[in-house]
Amino acid sequence: DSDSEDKDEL
Amino acid sequence: MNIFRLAGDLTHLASVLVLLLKIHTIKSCAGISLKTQELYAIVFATRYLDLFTTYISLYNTLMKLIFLGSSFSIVWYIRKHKIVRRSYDKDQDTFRHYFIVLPCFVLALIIHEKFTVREVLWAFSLYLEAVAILPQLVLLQRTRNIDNLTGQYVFLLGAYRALYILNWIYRYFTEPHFVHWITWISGLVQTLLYADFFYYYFQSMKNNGKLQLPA
Repeated sequence: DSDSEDKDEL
Repeated sequence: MNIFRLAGDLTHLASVLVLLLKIHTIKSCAGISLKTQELYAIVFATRYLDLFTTYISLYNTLMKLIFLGSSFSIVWYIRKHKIVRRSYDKDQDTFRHYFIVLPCFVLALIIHEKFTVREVLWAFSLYLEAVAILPQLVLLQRTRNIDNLTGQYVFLLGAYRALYILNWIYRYFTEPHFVHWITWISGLVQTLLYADFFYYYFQSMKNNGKLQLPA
């Protein structure tokens, strides 16, 4: 699953 | 970073800077919905609160600071500036935006990636951003025609979200585990909300008159 760390978008 | 996302971020940046510049130079906020600006300030505040904890890149941090600064200063101008506030027609900008804040918050409590404060607020900020333009679109319908800068503002906002959809498609095909349903669906809903505005915007560009929205 997508961990919250890859929230690299604005 | 891909070209769609960079173009999207720059278009988004242009939309807030165009608006701030308009308000600052002509000292007027006629046609601008304070409610939409307040919702955007909440969107940025709830999404960028990780600004001080997680460092992603200089670009990311700089852009977050600019978006936070510009959205809050726009709200300040319309609410507090002695000249600008006079041109705010509060009896037209009557969209009860708490009616969208609460459902977005409840939805975020139900649908999120992880049940942590940061993740719930992140989902909340995405749902809220999708509908934050509604008070502005309602105000445009009420005031029937709009001046060019307001039209440009809404147009740039719509373009930014449309570019982001291209960015998500690109990342879906290039990055194996890049799946963010919450972002994609709320981003799509947001762009669809702009669709009818775009239709009238291009119509008015064609017969390059004032933008007349149907009653």
